[in-house]
Amino acid sequence: PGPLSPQAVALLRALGLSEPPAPRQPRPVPPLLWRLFRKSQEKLAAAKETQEPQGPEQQAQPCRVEELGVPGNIVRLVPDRGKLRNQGKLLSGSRAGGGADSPQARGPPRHRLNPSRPVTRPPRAPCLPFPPGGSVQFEEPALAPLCVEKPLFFNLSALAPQEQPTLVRLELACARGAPGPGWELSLSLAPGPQLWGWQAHWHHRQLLLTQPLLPGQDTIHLDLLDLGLVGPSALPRNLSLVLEILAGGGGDGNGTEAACTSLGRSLEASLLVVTLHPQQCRPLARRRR
Amino acid sequence: TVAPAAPAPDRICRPHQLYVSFRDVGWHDWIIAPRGFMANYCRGSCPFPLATQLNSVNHAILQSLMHSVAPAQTPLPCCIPVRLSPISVLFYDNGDNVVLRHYEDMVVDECGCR
Repeated sequence: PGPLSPQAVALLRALGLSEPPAPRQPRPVPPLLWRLFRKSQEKLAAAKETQEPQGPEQQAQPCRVEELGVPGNIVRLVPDRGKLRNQGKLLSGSRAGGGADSPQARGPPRHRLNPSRPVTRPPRAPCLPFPPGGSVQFEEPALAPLCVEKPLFFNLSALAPQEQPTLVRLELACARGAPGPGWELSLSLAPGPQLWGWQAHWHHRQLLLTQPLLPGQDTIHLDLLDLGLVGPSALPRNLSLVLEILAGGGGDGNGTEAACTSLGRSLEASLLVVTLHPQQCRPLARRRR
Repeated sequence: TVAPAAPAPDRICRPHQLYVSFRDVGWHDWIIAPRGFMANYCRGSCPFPLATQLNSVNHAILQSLMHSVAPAQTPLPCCIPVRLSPISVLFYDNGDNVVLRHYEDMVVDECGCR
C-alpha cells in the first residue's frame, strides 16, 4: 500500500501496466491459460538450451500463440458478468408484447411458459418471392419454446486501444449438451443499455447466429471475429450479448423443463481474447539475403 | 608498442546474475506465475585488444584501439546485452481477467561490447 516507488512505476510500465492490479477475489486459473503458460515456459527453456543462434523459423515466436494459431502476445480470458434471468425456467411466448401478460403489465421480465401455448416469433425464413399478380405467402413462424435466455456481458475495458484483436472466441460450457434432437442455440447482440430490462424486446436485438445444439456437446466455441461482430481494429469497451437455447421437440413438458433448468444452471460463458500489441512485438528478423 | 596489462578476468564484460522476485516487489498477490525470473545484467570492461573476443562488432574493436592510443579522447566501448530472451507472465488484471502476457527482451543471455 502507499505510493509506488519510481522503480516500481518503471517496471510496471515495462510490463505494459499503469498500476499494479488489485484483484477483488482471485479466480481459479483456467486450464487453457495454464497450458499456454507451461508451453511457453518449455519453449523458452528449450531455446535457451540450444543457445546456438537460431534462424527466424527456429526462434520461439514471442508474438504468436502457436496453440491457437494466431498472432498475439496477450491472451485474456474474460469472465461473463451477465446474470441469468430466467434460472433455466421455460419462458412465456409474450415476446410479441401487448396483451394481459405483457411485460409492462407484470413488471420485470419474468415469464412462465405454458408449454401447450407455443412461442410466436417472427418468421426467420426470408420473404418468399413475390409472385406476379398473386398474393404474398408467409411461412408459418418457428414454434420453439424458449428454454434459456442468458444475457452475456464482457468487460473489455482492460484492453489498451493499441491492442489489435486476432482472436475473440466465445467459449460456452454446458453440462451434457442438449437432451435430444432439435435443440437450437442462438446468439444476438443485445440492445444498448438504455433499452435493456423490460423495455428490451427481442426484436431490438441483432441476431448473429443460430445453430443446432447437439446432444453431448458440452463445449461450444463461437469465433466472434468470423461473425463480423467485432472488427480487426480496437474492441469495444464492453460486449453485451444474449444467448438463447430453444428447446427441441419430442420431450414432455416436465422433462423439457427439467432439462432447461439443468442447462440454465450449468451454462457458463467466457470470452477468450488474443491481441497483438504492435509496440511490444518486434517484427521477426527477416532471413538475410 | 607494449600492450597494456590485461584487467583481471572477473572485470571483463560478461552477464552477471540478477533474480527478480515478484514477492520482493510485493506483486505476488496478482502475479500468478512465475514467482520471479532471472533477468541478469551486463557488467565489465571492454579493453583493447580483448574486445576481439567479446562478441564485439568491428566498431567496438576500433574504438578500443583508439582508446588505447588516446584514452582522453575516446572512451572504451560499452558492455551491453546483445542477446535477450522473452518471458511469459500469468496474472490477474483489474478487470479480474486472467491474462497471459508475453514480454520480449526481459532476460539477458549474452553481453557484448558496442
